[in-house]
Amino acid sequence: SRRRRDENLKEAPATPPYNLSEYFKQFLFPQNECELHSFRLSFSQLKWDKWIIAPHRYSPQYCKGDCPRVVGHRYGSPVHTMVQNIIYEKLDSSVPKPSCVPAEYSPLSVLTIEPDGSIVYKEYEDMIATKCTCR
Amino acid sequence: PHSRDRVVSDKLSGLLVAPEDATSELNPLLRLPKAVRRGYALLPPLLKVLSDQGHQNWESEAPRLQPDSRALRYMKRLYKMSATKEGIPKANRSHLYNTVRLFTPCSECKHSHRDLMKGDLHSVDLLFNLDRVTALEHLLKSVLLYSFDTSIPTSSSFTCTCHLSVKEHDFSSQVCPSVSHTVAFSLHFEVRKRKWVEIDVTSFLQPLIATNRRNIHMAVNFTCLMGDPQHNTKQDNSINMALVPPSLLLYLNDTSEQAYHRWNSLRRRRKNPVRPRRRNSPFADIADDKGRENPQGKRA
Repeated sequence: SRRRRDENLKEAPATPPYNLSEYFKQFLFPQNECELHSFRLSFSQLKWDKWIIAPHRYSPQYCKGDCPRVVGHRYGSPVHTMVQNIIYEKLDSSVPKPSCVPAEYSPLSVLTIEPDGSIVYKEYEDMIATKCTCR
Repeated sequence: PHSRDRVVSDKLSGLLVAPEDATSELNPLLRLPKAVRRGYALLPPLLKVLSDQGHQNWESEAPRLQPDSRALRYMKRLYKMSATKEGIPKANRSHLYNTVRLFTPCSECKHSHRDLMKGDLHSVDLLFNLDRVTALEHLLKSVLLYSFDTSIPTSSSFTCTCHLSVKEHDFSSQVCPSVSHTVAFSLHFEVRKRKWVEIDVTSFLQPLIATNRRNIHMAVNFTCLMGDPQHNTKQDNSINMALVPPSLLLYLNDTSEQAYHRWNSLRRRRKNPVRPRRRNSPFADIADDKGRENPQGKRA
């Protein structure tokens, strides 16, 4: 990899020196790989704010990106993920490649008005994605 | 078994949905197996609307009863104490409950002097309808919540007596049941800025709620004297509390899958701490591939 990097250096486009670290990064970290993306909504957009008192905003986040061919342990993926990749590439391409999905969540507290006018505070499990994986 | 293979399980609502191609036109409720439909009806509204989005127009639903503004203010304060700005339950809160329900009385019934207990001029019957409490929500604590009105001077001290009795349903009178068992106690406290008084009635209500009683009739008389009774005996200092009916607060532990179980997630986090992906170290990937202790990796 050092020789390839040297060659690349020779062919490097005339980028101004100050973003060299960005330049290196594109070789070390492939772009568009599976990653957590932030997404924020407000319940008023869904017209639910009449009965959802809090929170006003909710950030569920989401996972998006390519799963590398050899997933390895970077995503904590089980061995099955690599097997599925091999099935897709060598045996049956109708079997989908591993997908970029949430691996861990955090809970969300919600304050709502019930139909009978009572008020309920409840903590819900798994409402905010915090980590992504390929599987 | 083939159809079962193709069943789609929807983690978010915990529902099993029948094969998609055969049922998509049916009314969503018809599509669910009977037992699940019963559970579905008791799903918290948030999960119901998440499951139903696009199948049911929530706008056309019957208008909701608006809660009492004081009750709403109290619950907003509880929310701020329990969750961060992003709505995540605060980690430093060590409370066991993951659900708190506040009910305001749905009907009042004043007793005539004839059958009041002697000296009990302000007794009011209150009916709380607890239908929204599900079978998986287990009672941890129940509190009667009194709010003082703003005209009372702050940091005044009070001595209050409270007569509390639970009524069995008297079928001869449709609304006003007869007395069954009663408890009386007195409190001495000082009203701070917040002007709320919580009276713990857990031991009193526990047997009722544990036997799935959902209509709780209570006669409550709450009379307060301002200041300390030893020093002044003037009656004109009494504050007529019974006019402001209390709300009923239930602290519950919801054991359903959708509810957040604080202790489980702490245990899970302790079992496998997650090492964040280090972007700033150029060798992160290599270290990851070699360094991470993954039993499967080692065995492979």
